[in-house]
Amino acid sequence: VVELKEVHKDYSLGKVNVPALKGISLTIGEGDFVSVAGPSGSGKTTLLNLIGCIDRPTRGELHITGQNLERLRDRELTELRHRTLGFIFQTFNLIPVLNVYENVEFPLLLGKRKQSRKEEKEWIDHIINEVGLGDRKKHRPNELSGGQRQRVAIARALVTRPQIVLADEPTANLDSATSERIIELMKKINEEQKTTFIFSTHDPMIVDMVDHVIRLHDGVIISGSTS
Amino acid sequence: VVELKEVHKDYSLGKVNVPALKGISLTIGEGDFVSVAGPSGSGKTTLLNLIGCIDRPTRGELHITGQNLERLRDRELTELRHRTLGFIFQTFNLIPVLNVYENVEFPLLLGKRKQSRKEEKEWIDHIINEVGLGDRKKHRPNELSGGQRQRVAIARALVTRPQIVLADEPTANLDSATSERIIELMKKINEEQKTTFIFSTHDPMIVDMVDHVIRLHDGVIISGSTS
Ligand SMILES: Nc1ncnc2c1ncn2[C@@H]1O[C@H](COP(=O)(O)OP(=O)(O)OP(=O)(O)O)[C@@H](O)[C@H]1O
Ligand SMILES: Nc1ncnc2c1ncn2[C@@H]1O[C@H](COP(=O)(O)OP(=O)(O)OP(=O)(O)O)[C@@H](O)[C@H]1O
Ligand SMILES: [Mg+2]
Ligand SMILES: [Mg+2]
Repeated sequence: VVELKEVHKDYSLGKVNVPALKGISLTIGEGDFVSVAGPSGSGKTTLLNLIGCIDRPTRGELHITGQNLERLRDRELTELRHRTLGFIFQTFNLIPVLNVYENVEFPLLLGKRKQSRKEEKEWIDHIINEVGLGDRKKHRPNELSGGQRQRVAIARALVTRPQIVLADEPTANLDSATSERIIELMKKINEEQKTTFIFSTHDPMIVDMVDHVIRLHDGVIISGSTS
Repeated sequence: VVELKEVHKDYSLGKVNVPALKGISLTIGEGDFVSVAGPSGSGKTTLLNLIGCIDRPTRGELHITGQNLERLRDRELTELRHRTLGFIFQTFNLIPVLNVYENVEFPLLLGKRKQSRKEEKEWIDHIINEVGLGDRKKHRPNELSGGQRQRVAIARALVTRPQIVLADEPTANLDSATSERIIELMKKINEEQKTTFIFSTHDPMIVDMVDHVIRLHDGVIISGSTS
């Protein structure tokens, strides 16, 4: 469901070229539960941003659900992203003026409504309870702890029942008991809905619970390029 | 060097009262290397913000380096903070328009200069190299990875050689090799400069390396209130 062929990503900083990904080739199957692991600065977020259609590669091919991203215009890329993907950002990117409930509900307002209003509300409440924020629904992001904000970002990414979830360091700000609960929730969604999960993480607990690890070092895959 | 007596912190959310800390009493000695540990939402950041003079308690007493904070006006509190404390925020709070070097240099520009311009530059470069960002000095925060931003926040907190360093989840976004290197750096500063370090963390590596752990649960200390 995800295929990369010789993907490169360079950032330019004034005249300096910063090669963040240096020729990445990998495949991820539908329903896989995998993690990208590697040191700080090795390119994990960059890789997830390319797979998540948030950024474009400098060169190389990306295929998501069989579509060659290079052939899609920006508007079609955005469409694919809304329909197919859920993204948990390393920096959360919550909307400051909305409370927990409204932040989680937000992606559902962007597409056509697929359920009745009542079913939608029950689903949103269910997801919020599953991440342990049932008693914080009216709080805004600046009225939450770091780990609570992280869990809002997680709930928001899961609410549209996406085909592929990209999770960038989803447990960085969570204690081990809460982390375990969150990963169990994701494993359950993976088994019941065949959702593909792609983590980027340093958390050894996630690395232990995934089926497959793609090891990144300095922009290059050193092991695990095929599931 | 830090003493709390029956400290409470309530947040108000419209008409609802959210008690984040419910009667905290603790002492931390000069030169201690301690950590506050506890689940997400248990009050760690709130506690560090009170000790770090970033927020005031709802009731109770705080004494920092012998001074009763209640007796200080806001301007004197800010003065104490600049002179005595270094703070590593859970959300980094870097200045977006400044690059790595300028962000780390910034606290030194706020006080009177204590070294020659040349010595100051060498010290800033040294700290930046110690956190592994020597080749990223000209990057701005949005041109850095999550863990690199975290390390800028760390370097910035250490550059004024403060008496007390408050580190809120300083390794959340770091891989284990980088984390270990950072904690070793802090241990070295603790031993050489007798700097007091107070961590808030979920990272078991830090919990293993500190002399003492203060366990927080739901706004209450359940163990470790005296070093
Ligand atoms: N401004 C605020 N208004 C209302 N409630 C708040 C506010 N800030 C924090 N809280 C609540 O206070 C409690 C303690 O928050 P705090 O940030 O201290 O937790 P924490 O232990 O640092 O958590 P984490 O490990 O997730 O960072 C949380 O339950 C949070 O929802
Ligand atoms: N906009 C940018 N301009 C220049 N360089 C960048 C930019 N964004 C990222 N980089 C560099 O690209 C490299 C890879 O960054 P990336 O964010 O993918 O790392 P990462 O593996 O996610 O790290 P971390 O574990 O610290 O989050 C880093 O060395 C970073 O400095
Ligand atoms: Mg990253
Ligand atoms: Mg916190």
